[in-house]
Amino acid sequence: DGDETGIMDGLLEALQSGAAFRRK
Amino acid sequence: KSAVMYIQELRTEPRDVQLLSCLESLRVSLNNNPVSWVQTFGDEGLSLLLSFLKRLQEEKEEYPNSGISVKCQHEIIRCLKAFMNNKHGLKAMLSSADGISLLVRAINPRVPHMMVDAVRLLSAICILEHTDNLHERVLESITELSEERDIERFQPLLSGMQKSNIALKGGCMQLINALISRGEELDFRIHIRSELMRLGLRELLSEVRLIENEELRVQLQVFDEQAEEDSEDL
Repeated sequence: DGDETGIMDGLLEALQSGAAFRRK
Repeated sequence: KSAVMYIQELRTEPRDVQLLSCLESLRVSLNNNPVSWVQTFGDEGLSLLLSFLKRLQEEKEEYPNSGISVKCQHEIIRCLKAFMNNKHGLKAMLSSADGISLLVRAINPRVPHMMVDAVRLLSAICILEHTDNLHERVLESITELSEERDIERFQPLLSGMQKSNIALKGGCMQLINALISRGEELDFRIHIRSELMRLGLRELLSEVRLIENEELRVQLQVFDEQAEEDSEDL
């Protein structure tokens, strides 16, 4: 998976949707 | 243009309009080429971008071309966002000595649209699964810069929330939520929250609550829920 792109996009999306903050 | 051509062009130290057009084209290339292209641009390209950003940030604001200088700074931040959209770019940025602190310096409430991108990228860095605590590195940079300027460390974030730019309000809330949510210790989280409250966050939040906006609603909900859970733990 070394050449996958979209990692930053994914993080920004998770922040915006709130998913990044759901307690694991 | 190839990645090497951009590096060569940046090495000629273009300024103002020339620099801006080079950066705009570079951002498109970083966004639209495969990861291998970004890897070729790599560490050297990154260090050139960061050195330009540093120099532009250090230029005094009364510098005659400060308008274009700000445009160039914002364009560099956009390039960094594209550069960090893969594992290699992200790793290079995180291992650079001053990448995070230069992003923190871009938290400038006088340039709201650039500040939106800066706080969002810093929030993303905070939540990235990583061996060391990236949110602590971000907080350290915020603290260091505030000591340099002799201001409260969260003042720029609260000033950003006072701006009419709704995306900026949301971005500032994201960084606040990211810094608090990644704090492992309960008393750390409570300490940050009380520090923000002391600076007037409570009043600001009561205004933000009146704004009909989905992105803000999500961030407010996260903030409230985390505060509630923490007070229950307490």
